[in-house]
Amino acid sequence: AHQRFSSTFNEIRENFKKVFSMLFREDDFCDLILEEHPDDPLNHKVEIIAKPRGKRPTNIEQLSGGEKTLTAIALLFAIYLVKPSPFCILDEVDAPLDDANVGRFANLIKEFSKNTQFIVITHNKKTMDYCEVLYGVTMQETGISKLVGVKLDTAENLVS
Amino acid sequence: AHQRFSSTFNEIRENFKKVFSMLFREDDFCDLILEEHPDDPLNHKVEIIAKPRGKRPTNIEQLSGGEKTLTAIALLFAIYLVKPSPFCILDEVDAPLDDANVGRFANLIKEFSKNTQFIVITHNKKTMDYCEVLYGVTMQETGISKLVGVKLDTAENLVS
Amino acid sequence: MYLSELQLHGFKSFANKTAVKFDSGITAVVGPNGCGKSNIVDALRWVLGEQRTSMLRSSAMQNVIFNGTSSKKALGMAEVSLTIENDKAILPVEYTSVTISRRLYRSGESEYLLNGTVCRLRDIIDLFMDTGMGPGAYSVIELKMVEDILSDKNNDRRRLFEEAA
Amino acid sequence: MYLSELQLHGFKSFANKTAVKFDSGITAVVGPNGCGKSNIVDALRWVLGEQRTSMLRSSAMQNVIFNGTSSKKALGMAEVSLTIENDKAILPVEYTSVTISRRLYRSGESEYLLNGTVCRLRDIIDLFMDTGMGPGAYSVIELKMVEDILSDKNNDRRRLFEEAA
Ligand SMILES: Nc1ncnc2c1ncn2[C@@H]1O[C@H](COP(=O)(O)OP(=O)(O)OP(=O)(O)O)[C@@H](O)[C@H]1O
Ligand SMILES: Nc1ncnc2c1ncn2[C@@H]1O[C@H](COP(=O)(O)OP(=O)(O)OP(=O)(O)O)[C@@H](O)[C@H]1O
Ligand SMILES: [Mg+2]
Ligand SMILES: [Mg+2]
Repeated sequence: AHQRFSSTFNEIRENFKKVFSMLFREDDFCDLILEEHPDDPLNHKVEIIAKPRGKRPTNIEQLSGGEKTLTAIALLFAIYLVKPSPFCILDEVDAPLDDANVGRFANLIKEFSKNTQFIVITHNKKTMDYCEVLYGVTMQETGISKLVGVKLDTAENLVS
Repeated sequence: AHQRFSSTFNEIRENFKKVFSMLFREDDFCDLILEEHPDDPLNHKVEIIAKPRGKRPTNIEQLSGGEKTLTAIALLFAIYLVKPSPFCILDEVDAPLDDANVGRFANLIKEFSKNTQFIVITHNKKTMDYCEVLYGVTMQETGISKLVGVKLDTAENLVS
Repeated sequence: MYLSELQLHGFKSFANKTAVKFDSGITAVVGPNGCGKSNIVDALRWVLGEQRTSMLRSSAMQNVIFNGTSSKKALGMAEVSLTIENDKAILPVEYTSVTISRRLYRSGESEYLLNGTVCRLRDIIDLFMDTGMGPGAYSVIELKMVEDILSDKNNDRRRLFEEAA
Repeated sequence: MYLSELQLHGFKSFANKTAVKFDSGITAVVGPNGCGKSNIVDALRWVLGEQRTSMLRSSAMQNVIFNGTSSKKALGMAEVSLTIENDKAILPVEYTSVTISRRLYRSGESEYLLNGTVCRLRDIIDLFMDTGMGPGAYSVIELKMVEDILSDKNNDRRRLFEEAA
């Protein structure tokens, strides 16, 4: 079991480095470290190292809200890729991201959509631009949801 | 001490109803309930009731991300108003809100700004429209923050 | 293998029968706060066999049935159906597409259906074995998970790693 | 009473001396992820006497000093100054405005200043007694608090109510 955890950990670490480099820039550094506890071998913690662009944060807590979210998205994807499902649902994960990072996030989805079907819930107009199909959900009748198929310009009215 | 907690609780409850009605609509219902534990009088919990527009959520967990955020903002403001500081800082609390709710949130700030100075951190262009002064923070030089005073149209370039 | 259609009837805010046809690439779902977008995600989890009410933002399973508004009475049943295209023959090859359905009545009685025939949850789990789909499969990414993996309060990271192993 | 200016030098990502002049109404602070906006909030908390490093997203107090980048060396001191206008004579009337400053050196030595004169944190706390300002005063609203008050995991709600009482 420890063997299998180790190989899974290494695979996740590989994926994390790859996805992180797609979401951040080339000179950004990241890593995953398994803290071994010699006295408690079954309970090591996983440490996340993320250092964007020449910055030297002592740990990920020092990173900004958006930087942390992007790092977490990279790690969640890295784990997902070990046993990928045919589809992946993203519920408003782009909310803390600025426009440039939304673009990188959307490009990541586009890249992975060759092998994975995505359903993306968002309030962000830039994210919507990257999606082939747009559905609007409305609640004209109090408390009752209704679906409408939507073209992009209509979507902008729909989200207000 | 129990007396003072009770009167503070009632004041917060009054404030909560008032602020909630500014953020939601007229037929939306809210309340705060102090769950008394006869066997543990020092440890009652505060329960939040929020029922937007004809919906009947059994508890606030059933509400959507945006509805919960708006309810929490109303409660945090209600508590703040008991012992108001001369200034209030809002750090990206509008991120989960759609355009209509951002508008209500911004109107709330505008209303309270008669007596309170606000510093609002945001990525949202609609929120920016309501602010008198806009500062942009940039990081041209790696890892070093720089401040620029900004007019609204420049701000739109600044956030990407 | 991809999802082609999700049908909701009486599930949370979807009081009326609604069909969502997904694109095989990227489908966006947009709309104002509280209109029902995350309820669609809950419906997907639910029809794939999710039993943990906490994952469905509910304290009791019956809470997923449309509970009425000031203008419409509560319904007695929730039903969700998901149609999956078997284009890569990952599922047994006799199926070109598979429709799984789940129903829940106010009484607490519930049913699962496979292509319209009543079956057990076990049959659905067996069908999706090794496809990466089904209860517990890791297919939803939301901000709550972002916070949990960053704060790592309950050794969440390690738990996620172990589930992938 | 309102904040007129915040000066940062060597505090987190503000390696160079920076002055932020606030509007007496609503001032917006915008910019890309990671550019330093929340660091300004941390600076405000810090100069008002915040001692809890967890509220400053730091594991040790010295972490608020600019820790260098690949192109600029770390600094040896962090200094933040806040100027408050006493327009409503809430503070003792001889002050038209008050400037409080806080300095921290890598050695761990720190200083507080009131209108340029070294003083103790106690003097600053006494000055702001009953004004609603100062350490522990409730002036920042952020999404983390939104989550805490909703989940109420550690009876956070009750604690906030008691602090207001
Ligand atoms: N059983 C139910 N019956 C009727 N309405 C329900 C039921 N369960 C939840 N709801 C309603 O559904 C709404 C939540 O919808 P949902 O979470 O899908 O919103 P959303 O579109 O994701 O919004 P946001 O953008 O704020 O995240 C709530 O207003 C809630 O009252
Ligand atoms: N002591 C320090 N020295 C240098 N840089 C630091 C220090 N502490 C934090 N930083 C850097 O400051 C950045 C965080 O800035 P901040 O949290 O203010 O961003 P933000 O503008 O709020 O972004 P977001 O929109 O994502 O919330 C991080 O990249 C971090 O590495
Ligand atoms: Mg939602
Ligand atoms: Mg921030």
